[in-house]
Amino acid sequence: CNQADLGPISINWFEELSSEAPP
Amino acid sequence: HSIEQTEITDVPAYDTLNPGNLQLVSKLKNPSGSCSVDVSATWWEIAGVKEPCIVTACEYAVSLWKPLDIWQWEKMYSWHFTEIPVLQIVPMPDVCNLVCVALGSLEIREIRALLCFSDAKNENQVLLNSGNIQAVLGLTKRRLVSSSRTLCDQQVEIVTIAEDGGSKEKQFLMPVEETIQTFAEVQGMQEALLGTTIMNNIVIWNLKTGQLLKKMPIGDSYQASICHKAYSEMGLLFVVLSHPCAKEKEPSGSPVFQLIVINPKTALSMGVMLYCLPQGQAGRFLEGDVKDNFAAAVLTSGTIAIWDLLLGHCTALLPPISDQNWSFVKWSGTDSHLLAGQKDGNIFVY
Repeated sequence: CNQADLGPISINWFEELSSEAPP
Repeated sequence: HSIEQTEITDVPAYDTLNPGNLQLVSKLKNPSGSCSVDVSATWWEIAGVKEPCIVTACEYAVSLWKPLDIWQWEKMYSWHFTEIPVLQIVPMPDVCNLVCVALGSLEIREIRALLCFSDAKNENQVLLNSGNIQAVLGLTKRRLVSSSRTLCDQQVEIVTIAEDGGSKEKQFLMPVEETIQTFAEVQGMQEALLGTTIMNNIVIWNLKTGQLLKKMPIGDSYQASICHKAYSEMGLLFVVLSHPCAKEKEPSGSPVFQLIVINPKTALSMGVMLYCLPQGQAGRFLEGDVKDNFAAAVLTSGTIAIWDLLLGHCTALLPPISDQNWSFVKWSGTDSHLLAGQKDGNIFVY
């Protein structure tokens, strides 16, 4: 599949989403 | 040897794909004659030694089978249920001396921990949760996650099971508006829990904080998806799904499992691979299990099919035997066995 179709990727997605999500 | 003990029977040789990969080693016979519903494998300490045991579930009894000799098992203990039938065994990864079961009819009504104490001080069955439970999964560190519906919303709860089978600790995860269909741990990420919903979304929680991190739509083509495996690699989330509602015929064959990739940051997703039946084989997913890189499914045709997820194709087919369709299939969590069951209570170990 074409990775570009998935948008910008972050290796640390779990930590980043945890810091953005409501507590 | 009583009829409860194992026996090896003559099974027709298969003229199928790589039949040599699967070798029948024994058969566990259920003497009660009641309908067989599930099978699993677990570790149990017997005379100070941890042994790989098999757990079988009939409608009103769950039995623990200990290994006797090579490929032989003997029934060691049975738990009986009088009011609510057994729906499924809930495998608990990395535990010893503990079996969890879900009881109910259409929906799960109770989850119980089953133990085996010889003293009268402790109960051998402990109620862990009750209500209208939609999904349950055994997690590492003796934890069990379940989602249940209350009058106004849905509750997602984690219980940690104590040595005596009671719930030691309770934690609630942030609820989702939609009904959760299945849970899955994300391999290699101890704090991540994934759920599929009946509205074709995948949700992710942080197990440590209870936060709901993201809701990701996966499209109408993934209706009523069951998640069998999830892992994160290079910032992307890979998920193996099956679709009980999938169409029986696609141009590439009958798809049974599917690998999709999701970018959790953007919630964008796409299909990576379809795991289809070989040409000439009919059927769609009824029940199945994924372990490491292997997927096994009982199909509507009564056959079991096995895929190598890395190779991308079906590697073995087990047609119905003794004129009996297969009704469930599980990979053993203790070794490299495939456990296949028929409704009449016969369990075949490959």
